[in-house]
Amino acid sequence: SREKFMQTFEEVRKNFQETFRRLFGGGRCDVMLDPEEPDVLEAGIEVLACPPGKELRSITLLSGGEKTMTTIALLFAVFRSKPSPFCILDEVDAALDEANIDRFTQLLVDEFVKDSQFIIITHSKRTVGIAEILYGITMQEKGVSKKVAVKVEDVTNMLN
Amino acid sequence: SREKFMQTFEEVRKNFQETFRRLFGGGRCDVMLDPEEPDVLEAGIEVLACPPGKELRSITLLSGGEKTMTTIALLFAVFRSKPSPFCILDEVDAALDEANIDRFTQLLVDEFVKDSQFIIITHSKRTVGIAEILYGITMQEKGVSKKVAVKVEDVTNMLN
Amino acid sequence: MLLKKLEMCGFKSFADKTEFDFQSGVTAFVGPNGCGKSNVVDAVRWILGEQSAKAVRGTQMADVIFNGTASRRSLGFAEASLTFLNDRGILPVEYTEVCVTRRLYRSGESEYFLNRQPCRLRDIRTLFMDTGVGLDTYSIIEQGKVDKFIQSNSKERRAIFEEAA
Amino acid sequence: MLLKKLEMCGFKSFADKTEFDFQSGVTAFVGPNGCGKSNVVDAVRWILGEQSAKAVRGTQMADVIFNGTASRRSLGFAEASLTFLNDRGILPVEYTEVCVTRRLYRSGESEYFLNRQPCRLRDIRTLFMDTGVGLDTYSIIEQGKVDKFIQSNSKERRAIFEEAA
Ligand SMILES: Nc1ncnc2c1ncn2[C@@H]1O[C@H](COP(=O)(O)OP(=O)(O)OP(=O)(O)O)[C@@H](O)[C@H]1O
Ligand SMILES: Nc1ncnc2c1ncn2[C@@H]1O[C@H](COP(=O)(O)OP(=O)(O)OP(=O)(O)O)[C@@H](O)[C@H]1O
Ligand SMILES: [Mg+2]
Ligand SMILES: [Mg+2]
Repeated sequence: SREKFMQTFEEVRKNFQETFRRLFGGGRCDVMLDPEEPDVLEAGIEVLACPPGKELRSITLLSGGEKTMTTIALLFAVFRSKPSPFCILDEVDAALDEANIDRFTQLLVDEFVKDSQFIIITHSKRTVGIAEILYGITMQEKGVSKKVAVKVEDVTNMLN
Repeated sequence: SREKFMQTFEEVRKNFQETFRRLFGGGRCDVMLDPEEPDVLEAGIEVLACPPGKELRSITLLSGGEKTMTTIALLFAVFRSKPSPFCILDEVDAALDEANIDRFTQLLVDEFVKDSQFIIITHSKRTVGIAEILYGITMQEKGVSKKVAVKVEDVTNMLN
Repeated sequence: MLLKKLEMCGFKSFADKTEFDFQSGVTAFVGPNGCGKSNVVDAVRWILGEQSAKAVRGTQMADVIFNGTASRRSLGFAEASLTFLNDRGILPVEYTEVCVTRRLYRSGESEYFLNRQPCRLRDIRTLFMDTGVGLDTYSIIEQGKVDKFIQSNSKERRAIFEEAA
Repeated sequence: MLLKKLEMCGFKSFADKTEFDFQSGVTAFVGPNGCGKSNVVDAVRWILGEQSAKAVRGTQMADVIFNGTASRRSLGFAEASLTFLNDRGILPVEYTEVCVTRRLYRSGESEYFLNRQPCRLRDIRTLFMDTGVGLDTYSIIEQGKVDKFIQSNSKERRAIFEEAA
């Protein structure tokens, strides 16, 4: 129904502006329904994102890391309005530098870990740092995956 | 012309099998022209890749890192048959673990640096280790890119 | 509701029975390239009823059955289960623990189980309706797809908002 | 043939004149997310004659002109040059150093220069024909596109072989 959609849309929009400012340490962003389309249930959605100190430009001009952070901000915004019991993130931090990995993991721990479980696959030792449980997977026997107990200290040598 | 294409195709195929074995430390691979298409100048190209100890499966089942290494093997195979004066690689190592970054950089230095110049953008300190020249780019003034002189040792603290 | 356990046997590269226990908070998976981390994500998607082979990175659904290595024969079926703690009764069943199992045979026959009792895919879909668990767009982000939302066209972006509504 | 220097002024986030010298071997670029590393790759593609705004991540070609920050005004044009050392005469000109320059004004007017002399895009294309330098598929791998070759369909894969033939 239209009311329900518009209510959720406005909520996510407000959340998006907050999580974006948290992840980028400033700047501004917005999500807008296509003004040309009269029916909100048919309209496409435009995303605007402007990192701090920069001008507002098309999102295609954002860098790889900025696009990832913008997507994470939107994901978290949706999560805030309707948390899912669990969330699986497979190497979402691959394009991020150290400072952005820290902001992403910090926001995750501060706001979202209390409502949902997170399963995160990563090659980064900073991301491993926020895990309560850590599993290693190896193929000592080529082609066959096995679970291995790992401690955070031995892993941090293995990871980037 | 058909002869020229077939000659290059066979050369690249042979090179691919060698660079793949070097990058994966074994295994086998192949490139094949679509047997259903009689004209070699029209036929699509199939890629087969089988990491060591595994069975041959569709390339869609390869992992993120295995796909990257297979693509790099093919790129190097084409380079060997027709080196380009320079090559630009923008964060091709993002999905690779430490061991694969070492194999990729090792092969690059052993075989390809003598024929071509390489410009590499990376967040990994292992990849930085093979550079003769290192440039940093920062935005001390927000939104404006500036060149910064960096030494390898200060960079390795900054990188993953 | 809490995800308690994932069990796999004969699913992709997990030839032998493998179990992962979960608690609240963050669970991290690490390991070298090609060791089987993303196969864990495929297993979760598959158990929740994924019907597209491409969405679990195969060309046909039988690609999820362990198909052998240089030193092991391929297996005849793949099986994987997810166990949830239904402590707040979010799932519309009277059990406090709910275990969803899926099995696929080389013959193409597919079976679903709810707490070890045979059921249909439809039952699993109904079970998770409106709980936020499922194959929707925002609770599973596959490898390399983190930008998919920004790259997609404006109509496709609606999906994430419609899920949340 | 050696790539000697890249100069940019008003190109994307490089508002001020910036020069990068190259030697043989490997040159690495590092820096935080969003600082301008991939813009360097776009500059090289653009100088070599790229006509598609999308291939330099814009929606129109004027997106390559520095368009201001919170504390700086936007500029009226973008300019970038690549200098090659033509020591073995691979490039069909008698100069030992060849400098290719491209300029774009907000008005949409575009200029090309060869060693500071005005020329046409066609002249630049002819200059690099069959040297392996150019916008072909295998000498520039953009960010996030390393798998493009594996993901593409079998007909698209032909491009990399045809370039090399
Ligand atoms: N049915 C199957 N039987 C056996 N092995 C399989 C099967 N399907 C996929 N595999 C293997 O699983 C491996 C891929 O695993 P996966 O994608 O989980 O790796 P990963 O740990 O995510 O690696 P990366 O860090 O590179 O992303 C491949 O080498 C593939 O051959
Ligand atoms: N015409 C322009 N004027 C000013 N800034 C621009 C212009 N075009 C793009 N930019 C800015 O350049 C930045 C992107 O730079 P780039 O993609 O090179 O980053 P990067 O260093 O590659 O980062 P990452 O490590 O995340 O990939 C964006 O923030 C964008 O706003
Ligand atoms: Mg993976
Ligand atoms: Mg970049």
